[in-house]
Amino acid sequence: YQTFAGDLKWDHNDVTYRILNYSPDMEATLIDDAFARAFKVWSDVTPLTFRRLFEGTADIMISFGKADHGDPYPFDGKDGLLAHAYPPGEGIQGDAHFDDDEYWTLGTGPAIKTHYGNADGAMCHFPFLFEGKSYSTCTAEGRTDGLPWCATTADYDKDQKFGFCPSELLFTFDGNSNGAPCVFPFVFQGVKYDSCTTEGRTDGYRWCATTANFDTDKKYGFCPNRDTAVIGGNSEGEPCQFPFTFLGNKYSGCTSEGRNDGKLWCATTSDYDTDKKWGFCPDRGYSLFLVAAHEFGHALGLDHSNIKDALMFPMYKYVEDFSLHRDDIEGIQYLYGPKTGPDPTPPVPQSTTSSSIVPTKSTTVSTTVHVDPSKDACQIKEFDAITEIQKELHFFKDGYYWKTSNKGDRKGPFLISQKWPALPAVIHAAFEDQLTQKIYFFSEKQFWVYTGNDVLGPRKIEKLGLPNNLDRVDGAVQRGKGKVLLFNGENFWRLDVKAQMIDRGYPRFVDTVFGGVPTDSHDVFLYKGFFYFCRESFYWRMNAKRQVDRVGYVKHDLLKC
Amino acid sequence: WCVPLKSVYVTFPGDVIKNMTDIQLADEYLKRYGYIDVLQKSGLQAVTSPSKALKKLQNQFGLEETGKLDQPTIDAMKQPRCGVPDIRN
Repeated sequence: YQTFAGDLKWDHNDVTYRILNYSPDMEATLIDDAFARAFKVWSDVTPLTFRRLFEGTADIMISFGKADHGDPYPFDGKDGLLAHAYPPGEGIQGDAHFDDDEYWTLGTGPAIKTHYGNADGAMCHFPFLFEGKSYSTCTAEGRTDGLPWCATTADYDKDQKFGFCPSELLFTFDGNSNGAPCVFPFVFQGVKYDSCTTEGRTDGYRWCATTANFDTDKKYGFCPNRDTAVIGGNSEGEPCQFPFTFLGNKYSGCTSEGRNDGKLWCATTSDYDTDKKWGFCPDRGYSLFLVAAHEFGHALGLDHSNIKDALMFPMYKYVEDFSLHRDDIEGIQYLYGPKTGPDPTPPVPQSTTSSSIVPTKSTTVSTTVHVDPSKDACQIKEFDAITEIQKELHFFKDGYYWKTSNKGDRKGPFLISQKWPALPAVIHAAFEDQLTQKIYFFSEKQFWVYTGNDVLGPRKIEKLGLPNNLDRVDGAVQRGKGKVLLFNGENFWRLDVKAQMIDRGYPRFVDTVFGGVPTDSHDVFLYKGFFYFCRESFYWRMNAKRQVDRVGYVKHDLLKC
Repeated sequence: WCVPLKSVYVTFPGDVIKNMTDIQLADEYLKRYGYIDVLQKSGLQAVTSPSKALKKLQNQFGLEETGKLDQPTIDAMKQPRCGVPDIRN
């Protein structure tokens, strides 16, 4: 690893960042999430913390731009140079810029989060079947309003799960219209426009008015890229036009003809030879998370490494299961030292005067509990346990819990110790017995049973007939009345709740009964009749027919972040 | 049917990645990423030979240090990458 001359670094550990604008390639929440995960790469191994600002000057100002974007180092169009960042310091120092002529994804092709529909914002599933035909992109087939949509499972005909894809007909981003959709036609400088335009701008971004007349109302927003849109060229955002004519020949698909770099392109009108309108065809794109993690390394004071597998190596390489290389860890810890101890937990001062954030038990005086607002459920990658209690999904993490109702309202953080004082901070699994409404909590080799405010335990899990070398129970799923499946790694057991004993014939292997889910799930729970198996920030949802019908983000789909 | 197709290369309007020759590409790359100092042109510093600069680059990327613009080096220069220079003045 290398650091910048003079070991440039931040003189404080609470580093702030601000996202100044968004790329049209990805939904804003996915971009927020990619940046947050990229910062976490570094905060996991140092004492650094990263706080997002929404106004004012932050240490690290993040922006997307094209070509000449306001600093002395212009970008170069698609591919080649992807992003750059400045070492720590005042002004532009510490800032990170991303080339918006790239196609920003999660690294494996279009990452399309749906809106509305009936799939709770799940990601599109490509390819998907609709009326027997396979689709690899969003489509407006089957609709009369032209809104592109996709299925969120492999087979729309069977599952009927769908959502709408980003388009200017659905929403805009940035601008001054709070995400309102485009209004077509709209008038700009006396001219009517029937589609998004780059007219009036020098940065190449496509925009539209969100009322019928920009000249009078001045309301506008930027158009999200459709997944079928071309990247770069001189028609960014327009769809390919097939067939098109190029040098007298007809093409009905993307081609690399005419280029010596092998990149696939298409024309966006039917005749390239006369109109000269073109762009690159969408590809796997670059992982915004990986590139951001690299750039933030610069923003924290790391220069390029010459170790090929290090994050700070200057070349982009997509890796699916990213982990920070030893070289990167040594580099950043040379500057800031290692992370010491657990995350700090806030003090819990008590007073008798003001209202309560956390509902307390029947005490005579109202108690104020100050919960650290920075304990944001949406920033947590992996929860200790997730379970449904009294029809609300509960998410447990390090002494806190959050809950979401069926309507999707999220509440919390609450202190576990306030609601269930006998429990330790870390809960590995929990379930509510459907017959008795007793709530069982598991933590390491112990469990507790709550009936209202009364508690039994801790008791050892081996008393239930679980093996004494079992380190913990990672998940619990109610199976009919009086039976619960308890999970640990690749094994599961069936507990007879009434007998308080594991049934004969267990453990069984997870993959023999629940095919297609991770065998190293750290949370397993039942919600709305589906089994959920969680690994890191993702879940695998299994229906009653034991088919995995969705893989999605815990924070987007369940926490509604 | 086995006669190779004749390819025609076109400079697309607005395409900022021009159809450069490998030598042009290398020249720009070595300057942009700090292997050749741009101040050399004004005669303020001793000129680094392209061969020396290429060796530096090949060392950085773990390639065989031939000092020549060989195919592995050209391929490395065409890889997507971060815009921060590898070598600082």
